[in-house]
Amino acid sequence: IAVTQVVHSAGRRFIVSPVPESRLKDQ
Amino acid sequence: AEDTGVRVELAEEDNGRKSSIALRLWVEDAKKLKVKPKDNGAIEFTFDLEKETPEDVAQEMVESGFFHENDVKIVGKSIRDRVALIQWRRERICPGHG
Repeated sequence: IAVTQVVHSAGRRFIVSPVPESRLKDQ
Repeated sequence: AEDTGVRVELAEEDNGRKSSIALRLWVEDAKKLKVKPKDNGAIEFTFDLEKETPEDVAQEMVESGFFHENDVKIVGKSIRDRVALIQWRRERICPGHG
């Protein structure tokens, strides 16, 4: 699974990973 | 809490002791946002219950390119609702703290 890390200039770290399909609302 | 289309959950179990908690946020219903985000991933981040405000984190997400600035309020509200619930639970479990 690809995981992306984004570090904001304020120093906060955001870690982005795919959302499991089971957690996505039916649309 | 109101269904904002943006879901925020705890990314780790809350032991009620740390002021900093790990949260995970993802878009459940992009139609509720003004501008559809480019990525549909879950964003994990830490939030300090004592020092930070949900609006600050939402602004940082906008600046990092996750959301359009027109959606900063809805993202901030989604985080605020979850944080309020966490603080309410902490207060129930251990009154006088938090």
